[in-house]
Amino acid sequence: IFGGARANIESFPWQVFFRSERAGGALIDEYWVLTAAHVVDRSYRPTMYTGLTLLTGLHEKKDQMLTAERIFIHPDWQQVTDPSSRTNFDNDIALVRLKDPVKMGRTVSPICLPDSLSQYNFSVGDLGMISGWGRTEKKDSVYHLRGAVLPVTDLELCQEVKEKNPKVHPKSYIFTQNMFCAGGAGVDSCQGDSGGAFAVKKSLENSSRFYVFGLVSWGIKCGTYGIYTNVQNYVEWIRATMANNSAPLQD
Amino acid sequence: EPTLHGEILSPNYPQAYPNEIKQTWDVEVPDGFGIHLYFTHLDIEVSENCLYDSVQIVSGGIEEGKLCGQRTSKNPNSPIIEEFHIPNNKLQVTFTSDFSNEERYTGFAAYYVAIDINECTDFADVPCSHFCNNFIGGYFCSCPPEYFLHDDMRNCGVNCSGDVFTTLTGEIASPNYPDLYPENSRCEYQIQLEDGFQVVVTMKREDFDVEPADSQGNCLDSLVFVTRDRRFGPYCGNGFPGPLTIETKSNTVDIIFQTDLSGQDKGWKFRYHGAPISCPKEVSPNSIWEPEKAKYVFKDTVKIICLEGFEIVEGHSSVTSSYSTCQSNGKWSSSTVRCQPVDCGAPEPIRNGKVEEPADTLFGSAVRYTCEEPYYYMEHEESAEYQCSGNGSWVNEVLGTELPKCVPVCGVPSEPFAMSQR
Repeated sequence: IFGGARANIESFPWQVFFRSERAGGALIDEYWVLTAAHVVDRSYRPTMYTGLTLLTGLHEKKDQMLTAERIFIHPDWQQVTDPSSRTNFDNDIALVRLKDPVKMGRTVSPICLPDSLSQYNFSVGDLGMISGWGRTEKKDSVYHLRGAVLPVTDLELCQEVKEKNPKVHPKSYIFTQNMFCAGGAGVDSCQGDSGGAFAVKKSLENSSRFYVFGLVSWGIKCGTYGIYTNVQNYVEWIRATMANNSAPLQD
Repeated sequence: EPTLHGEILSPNYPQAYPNEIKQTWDVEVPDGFGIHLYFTHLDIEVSENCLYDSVQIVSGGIEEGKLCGQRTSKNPNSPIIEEFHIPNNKLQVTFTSDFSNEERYTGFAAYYVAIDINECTDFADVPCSHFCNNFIGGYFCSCPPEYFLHDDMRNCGVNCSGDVFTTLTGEIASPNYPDLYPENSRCEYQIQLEDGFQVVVTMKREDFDVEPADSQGNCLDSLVFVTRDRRFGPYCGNGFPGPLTIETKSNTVDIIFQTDLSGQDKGWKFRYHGAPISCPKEVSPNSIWEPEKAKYVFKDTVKIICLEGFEIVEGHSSVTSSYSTCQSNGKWSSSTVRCQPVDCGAPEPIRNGKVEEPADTLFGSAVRYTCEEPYYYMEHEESAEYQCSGNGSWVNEVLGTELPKCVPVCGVPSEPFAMSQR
């Protein structure tokens, strides 16, 4: 997280830590973690943790460990042989079905899924929250969870970011309506934050809740603007996948 | 040894008998005979009432005659001057003379022969109840057709026993009814119906005419109905003295009609029918019977249906209905069936929530589920309360038997994220 601050997990109780990929995810249900497709497209059984603020002594935190039972990558996500040269992050969304249900509490609770109805729409300027243990201005990764608040911006701002990647020409990146841009003023997500939730607070039906409107997907340069998967476009797929795979996997 | 005839002569006969003498002859003929004693000569001093000299004939302690004086035959064709017919096979003849006779008397000459007694007519007592047959030296009794001679060889009775009535309805009458019933008889009949029926006897008062009771109230002739454990009667008199309908409560009834030697009357007749044994209507609480009847009888089968929320526990299983059949002994085959309240048992626990400990788990009881707030909430608000239903399940108005679901509360962090504004 660039431009963020230390945060306690109680502020982001949906935050899931993917150990081997050093990435994030968002708990959306007792059995389901929402993350970016590129986090899990090479990992069949990722190990995850929940309810953590600090990443120290993970081997002792078995009770906070989540075991994946099955991974559902969006069918339109395109696999590539060299992820470092990927330019197409369209449909960067995946679901992880957990083997056992997660026990909710003060440090662990899910984030709400938005609906496709207009009342859930968000627009440029709306503030969102991101969190993760990814790269900061000073460190490649951190042990203490960090969080940040950042606005949704025009997608063009993300398209205008210039960065020299020897493997990829900036013009070759693909931008679609399944993405939105957020950031500015140095607040951004970065490597290691992928898959984490872009949470937006919405007041609906007399209650104020955080909804997962985006997933940290990619960016050209950390600390500028980042591109997030527009979750609202995938709500139907998410719900259908969850509904169709609600039963535990038979051996 | 008894002889069939003999001669008795006064002492010294035909010479004058001596003074002051007393001689006795014991005459005996075989049993079954009487004695014909006759005198052919009689010449004994005469005196008033034969006080001085006499010949006395005694039989059975009774003086049959006392003779004295001179007699001659009135019948020129017969030598008999005096005779006695003794209906007995023994007699005693005693000749007595006093101390002095003024004249010479020659005494008497008498003869006896055994004669046949007509036992059927010669005695005041009737020796046979029906027909008497005399023969020389005895008699025998005989009976009309359909009668038999009792072991006493004097009385006739009717062989009226042995009839067994097995049809569900019937009429039974005393022998010869409505003519006079036989004396000296004991008629035993039996009504034997199949199990499950009781014999009901119906008697019209006027159809009963049996020799009335004696002064002590004992029936001389009587009609009695006997079951295994009850006795109806004895009945006698003119007009039936008992209840006109007798419910015997038994499928087997013995009918005993006993008559004595005398007093023949018209007798009796009655009808009977088999009434099915009834079983009591004892509907246990919380159940209904199908079909519902005012009275249940043998072989009736009822379905005992428990009201909603009640069941019949049989071992480890339970059912909501059962069958019971009215048995031949008037009892139900399943007399212990009781409908008990359905017990839903302890409500199942749910994940991420709990259920209050119910005070009662029987039909109609209610339990309430709650979720672990604030991190879980109940998926359906109305699904908290469950009631114990008639089928033994806890049921919710919305979810039925499905358990409530506690789902996580989303999007509500327990601590706000505070970031100082740059």
